Amino acid sequence: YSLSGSVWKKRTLTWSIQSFSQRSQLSQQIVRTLMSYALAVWAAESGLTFQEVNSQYQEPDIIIHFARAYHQDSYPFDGPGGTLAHAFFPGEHPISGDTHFDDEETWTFGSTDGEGIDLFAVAVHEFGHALGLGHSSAPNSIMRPFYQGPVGDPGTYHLSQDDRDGLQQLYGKISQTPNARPTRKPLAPPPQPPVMPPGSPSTPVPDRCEGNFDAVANIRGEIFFFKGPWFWRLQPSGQLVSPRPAGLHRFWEGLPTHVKVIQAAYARPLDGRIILFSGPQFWVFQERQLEGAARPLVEFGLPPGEEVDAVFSWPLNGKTYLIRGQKYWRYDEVAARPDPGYPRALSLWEGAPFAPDDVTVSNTGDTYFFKGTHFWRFVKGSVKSESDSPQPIGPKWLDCPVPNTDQVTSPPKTTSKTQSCDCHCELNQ
Amino acid sequence: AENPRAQDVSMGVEWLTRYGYLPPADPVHAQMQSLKKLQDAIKVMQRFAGLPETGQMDPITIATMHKPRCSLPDILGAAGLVRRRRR
Repeated sequence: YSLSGSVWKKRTLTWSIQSFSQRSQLSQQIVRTLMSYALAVWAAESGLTFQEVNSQYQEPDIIIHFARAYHQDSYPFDGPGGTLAHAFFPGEHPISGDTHFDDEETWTFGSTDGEGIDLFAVAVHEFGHALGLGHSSAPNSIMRPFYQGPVGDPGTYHLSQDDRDGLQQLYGKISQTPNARPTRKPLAPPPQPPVMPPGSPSTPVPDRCEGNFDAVANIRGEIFFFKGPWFWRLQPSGQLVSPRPAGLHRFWEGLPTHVKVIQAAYARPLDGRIILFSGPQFWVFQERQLEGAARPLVEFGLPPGEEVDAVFSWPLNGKTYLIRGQKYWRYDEVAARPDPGYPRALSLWEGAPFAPDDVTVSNTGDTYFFKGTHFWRFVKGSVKSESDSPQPIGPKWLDCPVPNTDQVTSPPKTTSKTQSCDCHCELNQ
Repeated sequence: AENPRAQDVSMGVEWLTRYGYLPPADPVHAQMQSLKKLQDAIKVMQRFAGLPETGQMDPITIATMHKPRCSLPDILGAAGLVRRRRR
């Protein structure tokens, strides 16, 4: 499957048919029911809810049109055959999610003689786009770009594994609710929820809003939050790629299966390689592919057997910092050797938490320490945390609600902050 | 295989560009697709269509390009069409 890169942020989507086919043999009632069933196919696998509304009173998220030729969206239809339909990906624009069918096709339902185009099959495909899926090359996918004929009874049709994987990458999977099924009288018995195999995307995943990440890294502008064998990706726009985490080993190709936790990660500025740390070892990736074997942390100047809590590259000097407990090491990427005179006390970073879960630098150059459910911000180039630190991670980074006051845990101990001092600053510190 | 007709090649390149398999034409410079790029694009198209990946504009590939389909590009990004959301 492929993803368009956009996703609905809400879980209840409204829809309405704004114009019906002028030449179809199908009644308006049948068309509405088929649309309802086509949406229910996606709802059944994602927990999304689709609600038909009267567009006179409310602007629906998904507006369905039957139109011919040029119909004011820059993608004119072309008469019978050729282009059958199209839909717009999720977004904030009024046309986002809208789904258009070429009214010059012969739309059919339940045709056994192979005549016409099966409206239900095309509608399921187009609603996949309206939810954020692109085209797929998987053999059984409804998202293949070419029309492949009727798909059978709308009441018993269910998505292929490829389609489910794509959908659940976007919206996760939650238990089916009564609203996920069509509210109209069914044409056939409603579909049974499929039995999911172990290790499928329905496997329980951690709650990103609980924090306590193992590692956080800025990789080419996206912030990756690692937790156990999962990770979330936050796009530069601030939007999560998916609320559901991706599996570590499905993404980082070649990462040994025994590695269940990434303790720290960073993108090497010199060559863009991505370095993942776990235990006393690290792995180097080019894009998503592993390069070579595991390497020991002693290469960064740490004692044999030592592990790291956090690693980050500081843009101010281009050096890489490796933190463990209350001390840190520094590595010179250009010289490809550890700087002498380390470890030193973490107290250089005033107000930072000891043994941070990880540290990363944002796209604006600010440095962020993460620990537990909080983060500490150091403005670009500064080693003194901002006065409003720490703050809860969830609301700022991961689209989580602001925690109630009775849920707030006290932030961990930090390095002391100086109020004022007669300081002597050494150039190399 | 028999060489495809010039019209078929022309139609095929236009089709591959429309659905994202080939980059859109540069409005400033005339450009020619390399044969390798064209063959790679045809192979990817054939994968989406469930055809043998020959990389050739063979009759079955040409016929598939005339089949009914969804009008969104198969390869997102290259065509740059679907991100426009103007009414």
